[in-house]
Amino acid sequence: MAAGTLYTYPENWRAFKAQIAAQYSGAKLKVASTPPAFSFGQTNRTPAFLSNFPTGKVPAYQGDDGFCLTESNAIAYYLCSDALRGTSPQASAQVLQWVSFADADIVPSASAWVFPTLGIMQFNKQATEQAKEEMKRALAYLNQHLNTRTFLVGERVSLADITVACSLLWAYKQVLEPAFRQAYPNVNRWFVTCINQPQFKTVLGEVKLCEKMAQFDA
Amino acid sequence: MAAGTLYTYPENWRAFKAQIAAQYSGAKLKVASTPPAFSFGQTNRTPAFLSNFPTGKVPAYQGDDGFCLTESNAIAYYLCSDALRGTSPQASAQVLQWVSFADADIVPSASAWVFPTLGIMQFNKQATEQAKEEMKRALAYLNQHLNTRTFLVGERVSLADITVACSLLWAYKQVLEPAFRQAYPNVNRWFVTCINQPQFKTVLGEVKLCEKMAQFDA
Amino acid sequence: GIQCLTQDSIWFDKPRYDEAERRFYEGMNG
Repeated sequence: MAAGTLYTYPENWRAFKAQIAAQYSGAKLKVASTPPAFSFGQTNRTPAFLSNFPTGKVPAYQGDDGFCLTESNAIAYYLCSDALRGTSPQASAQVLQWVSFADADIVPSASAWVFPTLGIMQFNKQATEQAKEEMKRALAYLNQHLNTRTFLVGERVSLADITVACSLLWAYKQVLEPAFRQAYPNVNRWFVTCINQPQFKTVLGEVKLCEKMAQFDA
Repeated sequence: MAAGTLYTYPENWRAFKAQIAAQYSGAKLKVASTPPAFSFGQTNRTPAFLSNFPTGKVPAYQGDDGFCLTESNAIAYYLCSDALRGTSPQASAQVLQWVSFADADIVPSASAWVFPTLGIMQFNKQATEQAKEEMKRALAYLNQHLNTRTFLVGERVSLADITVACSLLWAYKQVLEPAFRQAYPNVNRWFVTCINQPQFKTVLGEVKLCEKMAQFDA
Repeated sequence: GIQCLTQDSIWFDKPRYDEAERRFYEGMNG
């Protein structure tokens, strides 16, 4: 079982994937996200950090055995149990299909929509409207898939659920208000089921779905 | 061993990943990319296709056993042999790290730089200059990694090399002219080694590295 | 922590590139 340290900054949904995976697999994971253990923007620019992680990006994982890994999907995969990765060639490929889908078809539009509401990116009306349309497409596809399924791959939580749920986390917390998300009941049911799993809850705490679509925070 | 059909359009570098993986693993892969087998924009909008692949995107894989899969990384992974995926937990995680790196840190800037030269998108000077800088960063990181390695993970070709090489394919063919790429000799050596592998060659044919940086195609 | 979210490379324009690529290759394939 893997054991090591995850370097990240607080509230990093990418790091949550690895943390939740570790909750399921039992991997011993220390999280270094606040000083003195780790200060984003400083620690990750030190020669010591860059010698292990040349890009300086986080999340970054260092095993107690010295093994270093970057890219959140790779770290989450490494910290998973076999069950989470998919227990057949088909299932493990389907898990990766959803992981790719999250990065390709959810994260760009979720970020474009949510970041201005967090005040961390300039608001652009056209970009936000387009992001909404992209998000509708992704949610419709997910909703159709979850119409006859509890989880994305197989009968239990897998890395697919962990990854897609984390990529939707900020959208549900900030902008997917009831009037918007009501068109995707299967996705809502699936998301709530996920965040209420003890392993998710330990990492995410109580996740409150937004009651009103947050507007950009000037 | 997997056996099935890959739906795509000709010269789709994303589909190449799966095709090359199949060459290594021995998976029996039929490629449907031209009429009458498959016409991009028509066949992928038919109810029959959409019932298997709701997003209508390609590449899309359908096994002879009926198993369907989308997302090029998932398809390539499925068609791989265990050796290509990495033969240890560390190696398989490192393979996925490079797969993520390709999608996150190469494809966006390669697309921004190359698309205008193919006439796919409007030229934008600022976007192109930014893309060049991002490409330099990615190539520098790769060059450092390959300074003491022949391949990206382990001692032999893995899905990491297949994925990263394919994500750089159009950049080497169109814009990475000798004056630009000379700063990354290890990457150049590695790329040429890859494309000269019989399995790569069968799929890509003779890849000619550009002699002059292509300009946007008005 | 929130501000750090913008540190990660996010391809905001990806949908636009996907659309352009799709049109181009649909066009090429008649």
